[in-house]
This record gives sequence, structure tokens and C-alpha cells, in this order.
Amino acid sequence: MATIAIFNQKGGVGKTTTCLNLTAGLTRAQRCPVVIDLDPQAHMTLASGIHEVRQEESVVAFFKSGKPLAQLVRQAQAGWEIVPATLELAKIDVMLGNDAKAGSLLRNGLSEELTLTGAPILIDCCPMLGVLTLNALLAADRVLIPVSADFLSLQGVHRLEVALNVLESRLKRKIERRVVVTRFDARRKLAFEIFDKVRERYGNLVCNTRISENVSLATSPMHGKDIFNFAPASPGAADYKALTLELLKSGFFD
Amino acid sequence: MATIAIFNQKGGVGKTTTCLNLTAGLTRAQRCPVVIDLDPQAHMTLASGIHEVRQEESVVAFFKSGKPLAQLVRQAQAGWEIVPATLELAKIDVMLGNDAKAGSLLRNGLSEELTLTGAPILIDCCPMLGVLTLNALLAADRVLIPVSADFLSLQGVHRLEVALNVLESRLKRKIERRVVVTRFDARRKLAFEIFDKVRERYGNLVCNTRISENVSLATSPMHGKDIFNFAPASPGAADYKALTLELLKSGFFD
Ligand SMILES: Nc1ncnc2c1ncn2[C@@H]1O[C@H](COP(=O)(O)OP(=O)(O)OP(=O)(O)O)[C@@H](O)[C@H]1O
Ligand SMILES: Nc1ncnc2c1ncn2[C@@H]1O[C@H](COP(=O)(O)OP(=O)(O)OP(=O)(O)O)[C@@H](O)[C@H]1O
Ligand SMILES: [Mg+2]
Ligand SMILES: [Mg+2]
Repeated sequence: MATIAIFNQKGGVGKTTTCLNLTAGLTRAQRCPVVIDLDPQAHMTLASGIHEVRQEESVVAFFKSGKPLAQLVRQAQAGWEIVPATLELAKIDVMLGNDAKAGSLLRNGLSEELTLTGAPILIDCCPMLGVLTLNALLAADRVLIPVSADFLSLQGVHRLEVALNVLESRLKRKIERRVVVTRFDARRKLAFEIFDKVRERYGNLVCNTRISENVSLATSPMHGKDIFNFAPASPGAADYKALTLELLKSGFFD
Repeated sequence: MATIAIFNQKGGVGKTTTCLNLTAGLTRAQRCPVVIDLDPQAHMTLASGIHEVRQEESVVAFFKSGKPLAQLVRQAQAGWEIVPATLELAKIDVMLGNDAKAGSLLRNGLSEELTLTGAPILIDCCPMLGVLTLNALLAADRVLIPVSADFLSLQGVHRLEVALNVLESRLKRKIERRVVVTRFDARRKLAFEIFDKVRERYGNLVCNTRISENVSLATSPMHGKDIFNFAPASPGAADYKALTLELLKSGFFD
């Protein structure tokens, strides 16, 4: 099974919303995904309905004291498994700092434990290409890049492209990537302009499924729920169901 | 004149959009603001119409080799002055690392040079509370916190509140703050719910001016323009003009 990093250094493009609802989509397709929350904001942890996590029980304990990931996994209400984050994760970047091996801690930690279960692993990243995100990119087989249908977010993808190409030459392997357009508001000309530019530049790396702008997607995390449990009849639920099926069919999680 | 950091570790809440259009509003009110771009994405630099910046001419040169900020300031097309950013800024966090003095480099660099001009200084921050943003918060007299009218962004403010209180006790001074609600879509119940929660918790720290959701605000950076030069008759221009006046009147920039 594949490990997928969900990343774009542009903030607020729908990384967590995509991680939450793709995880829920995979759970509903009996794929039993495991999520790792690598964002100090711990929004994926929160949206999974998990509160008051102690640092020793979070992914911080893995980075700080080498606690095995398998001991940090817990079950979310909706059925998937998650290694939660806490705020202290923000200190890891400075803590690990310039250490050459700092970037591959997660890759080594994953290979010994979680990958044995055969479940797809999704990693929610913070909006910064620092040591935490480097860990996610080196541990991942593939990268899913959410791009919201606006100009500054499109900028983020060009930048990320450059960073991934640099990483590929260092790793001497290809990092397969897919781009998914989020917050697509069909009432706006800008949305179509951005979608066309993304397609023009990234061709068939762009998912056919576009996630439309839908207030239920912005509301569900408030109730610690994914879109399928919160508003199953909403356009948001239909879009994320379609995205889950499109990615499953293309073997993105294999 | 005051130094203002524009920060919320939640991504995509309108930090750069607020920095750009407040800077433009201050320029139109003849306050000749100076902007410092502390985001490795360099979106404020881009939205100011500045392209192809070399590292030695950017704020990276200040952090890396101590080049005086006054030598790095340049004029944007629309009239304000800016110290631009480049991608290499992302490496500063790891470079400065654990050094106790790393957080006050900008404060020391500013006091000797730019503050003498009497111009208000605005700092656009990246969505991560690392060493770069610590520099902004320690250099700032006040913090302006954009909160977009959605749940995850509201979460960010609670977290930031805790971090600023910790910083205040370390600095033994108050860090005055104001919250501004952005991307307010009056067609959504969620927007009013979030606005009420922000008011309930932060009282008169919340600006009376709300910035409404307006596609012109998402489009103007694509043309390297602020909202006043791009769409002067738009609701976005009216909102940012009102915000500029409200903050000027309350002495926020003094
Ligand atoms: N398709 C959508 N329709 C409406 N709102 C959305 C949609 N996708 C995301 N949002 C809202 O936009 C905001 C940003 O999304 P989200 O937090 O998932 O982005 P992110 O990339 O994870 O942000 P960060 O960079 O802070 O980690 C959230 O409040 C979310 O609820
Ligand atoms: N009032 C608004 N109406 C419509 N779109 C907006 C508004 N404010 C911001 N946006 C759009 O939302 C996106 C996020 O805004 P912006 O980039 O300013 O946020 P940010 O907090 O600076 O993001 P980051 O965390 O990546 O630095 C941008 O594409 C911007 O154009
Ligand atoms: Mg997120
Ligand atoms: Mg920004």
C-alpha cells in the first residue's frame, strides 16, 4: 500500500479538508487508512473528533524520543486510525535543525511498523517546506497537491514543482504527484481561468474531479465530522466520493 | 510610528491580501508605509509587482549576512517601499535554529534604520510560528490577526492567543493585538456564527470593519496590483478603505 503526502506550501488551499474527506472516503471503501497529522495546528486531529492529546501520546513523541509509531496510533470515531499531533510539533523543526538524517526519521519509522498492515497511509502537512514536511515527502510514495482555484495558490504549485524536482535528483527516484483543484466556484470566471492554467501546465497529473466550493465542507470540522457523516447529500460529499473513486481506480493508493 | 506584524498561523486567512491592501490604503493616505515580506512564498513581493529578486537584494541578505535593511528597501510601482523576500527565506529557520538571539535580529535591525523615517512598518508573515515569525512578533509594536469566517481559522486565533500571552510574559511587555474578520460571505450562516464567536471572545479587539468575500480581492494579485488600482469600485476596495480609516483613527499605526 502507498504512503501519500498531502502538501502545498500555500496556506488554506484545502490540505486538511482533502485529507479528512479522502480518509473518510477510503474508510467507507473498507481500505482502513492510517493518517499521520504532521501539522502543529493539529487540525486533522481536531476534525477527527480527537481533543486534549498529551504530547507523549502524539507524533511529537516519535520525533522527540523515538516512540514507535504503532504505539501512537489511535482509532478515530469514524473508524480510521490516526497518529495525532499537538502544538509542540512546531518545535521539531528547530530541534532537528541541520542534522542530515533529520529528514528521513519518518521514512525509517514507517517502514518498520505501519506499512506492514497493507493500509494506505495519508500524511497531512503544514503549510511550510521545513523539516517536518521534508519528513513527509521522503516517507511518501506519492504527493497529492491541493490547489484552490485562485492565483496565489497556483503560484504555490509552481514553487512546489521546483522543490520536488530538486528532491527527486537527491533521492534518485521519481516522486509521483497528482494535483486536485479545490474550492472551485463555478460562478467565478477566475475559477475557470485557474483550472485551465493548471491543466495547461500539469496535463494528466490533474485529477478530473474538481472539488466545488461548498459551505458544508467548511462546517463539518466544527462538529468533528467528515463530510459523509455530516452532510451526506451535499455537493462536497459527492465531490470527495468521486475523488476517492478516481484515485482508487487509477491505483494511486497501491 | 508603529511596526505591525500581520500574522495567524492558520494558512490562507487573508494575511497577504490584508497586508497588500492596507499598505495600499496607507499609501493613498500619504503615510508612506514600508513593508517587510517575511514569507518564503514571497507573495507580498509578487503582489507588489516585483519579480526576479536576487537573494542578495532580499531580506535573506539581512538574516544571512547582516546587510542593513535600509540598503534592501526598494520602491513598488504603486508607491510604497518594500524589503522583498525570496524562496531561500525558508532556510533561515533551520539556519538560525536554537540560537537564543535568533529571535531578535529583526528588532535590532529595524531600530537602527527604518524606524527613523516615521513611516508605519508592516510585516507579512508566513503561516508558521517559527524563527521568522518570532522575529516579526518581537520586532512588532502590535499584531493584526486576520481570521477568515470559518471554523478552522477561528481555531488558529485561540492558539495564537496562547502563544502571544507566553511571549508577553517573556518580553515583560504587552503585545497589543487586533482581530479582523476576512472572507465574510453574508450568504452563509456559518459566517455570522464565526463572527459572533470572535466578538464574544475578543470583544473590542475585533475591528468593526469586516472584509467581505469578493473575487476582485482574489484577482488583483494576479495583475501585481492592489485592490484600489485594480477594482476601485469593488466591495473589496470599499472594505479595505474602511479598515485603513478605522485603524488610522484608533491610532493603531502611531
Ligand atoms: N471545497 C471547499 N468549500 C468550502 N470551504 C472549503 C473547501 N475546502 C476547504 N474549505 C475551507 O477553507 C479553509 C481552508 O481549508 P483547509 O484548512 O483544509 O486548508 P489547509 O491547506 O489545510 O490550510 P493550512 O495551510 O492552514 O493547513 C477551511 O476553513 C476549510 O473549511
Ligand atoms: N476577502 C476576500 N475575498 C475573496 N478572496 C480572498 C479574500 N481574502 C483573501 N482571498 C483569497 O484567498 C486566498 C488566501 O488569501 P491570502 O493568500 O491573502 O492568505 P494568507 O493568510 O496570506 O495565506 P498564507 O497562509 O499562504 O500566507 C488568496 O488566494 C486570496 O486571493
Ligand atoms: Mg491544514
Ligand atoms: Mg500570505
